[in-house]
Amino acid sequence: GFYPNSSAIPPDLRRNATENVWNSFMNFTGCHAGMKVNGLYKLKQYFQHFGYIRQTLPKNFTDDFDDILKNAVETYQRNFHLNITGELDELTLKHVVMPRCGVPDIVNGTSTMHNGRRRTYEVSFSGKGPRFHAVKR
Amino acid sequence: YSFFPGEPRWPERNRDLTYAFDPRNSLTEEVKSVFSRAFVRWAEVIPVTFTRVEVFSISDIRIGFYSGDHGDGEPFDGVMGTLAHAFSPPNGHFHLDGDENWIVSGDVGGDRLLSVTAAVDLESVAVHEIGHLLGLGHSSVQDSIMYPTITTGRRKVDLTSDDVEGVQYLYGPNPNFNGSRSTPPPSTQQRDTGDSGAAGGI
Repeated sequence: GFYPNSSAIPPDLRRNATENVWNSFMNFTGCHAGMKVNGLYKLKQYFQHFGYIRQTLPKNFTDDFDDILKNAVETYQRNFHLNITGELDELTLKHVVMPRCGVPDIVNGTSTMHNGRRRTYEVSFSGKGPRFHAVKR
Repeated sequence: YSFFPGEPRWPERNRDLTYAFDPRNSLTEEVKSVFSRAFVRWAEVIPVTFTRVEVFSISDIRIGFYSGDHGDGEPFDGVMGTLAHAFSPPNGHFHLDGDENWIVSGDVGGDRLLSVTAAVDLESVAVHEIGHLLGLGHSSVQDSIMYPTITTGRRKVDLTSDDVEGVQYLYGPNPNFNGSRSTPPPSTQQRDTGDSGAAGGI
């Protein structure tokens, strides 16, 4: 629904808004490689959706905290400047459950989000016409 | 800033883009004006214009609010979670989750925190998704518009230098862009160009 401002949202709608579909991921706080935790496959599906696990892998994941998940967590932590531990610490999971855009962070297996800044510095001296290219080595 | 693979962008011959709303949503003018403001923020920094049209099927950018599975293989998930998604050029699809509590602030202004956390600021999400429609991927710069997550209750609509650098790499600068931008952009302009001209700041 659309509201002119946040206080116009009916209280019951506010309440269910806190029932974020991803909130259950917070139950995985402290999990790390080698563990088997009920429901962990859903987090793997989340990481696959946003590009941290290859699309080519079958979606019927297990609940094992395996290397696939560990790598996905590390890449996610790197992209969002979190401590790169490969473990599901509270800060990482608090970030995971934040509302977000549905477009994947990683497309076709290449994560440019963290170092996406191009190494070519383009300096435009005018709105149009030739541009001066400089390449930083 | 980052780009989609192949760095897709709107071709030179088609930089006067049109956008329309799915008539099935029956959106109010107030809701539509939020998107107008969002388009103006990008049009100020690049030589691309955005014009609202009424014929949904033939516009370059097609905006709609949908719930759950809406036919593009990327179902929405109810309140919170995934808020919206948009596709890279020249696809033009821009979908928002109809189950969210969208704040149509109306009182234009820059970034700030909304009083209730269960709310999502529509203009903040619109500015972000338009970045995708122009060809930008996600950025790890936390304050940038193209950062993938948004804190509930937060309004974040001002382009940062990271966003401007990225989009100007794809399209070049708006010749009228002098490094500063008007805030707030005009809210009633039917033809959303970037040449509102008033000074502002990144």
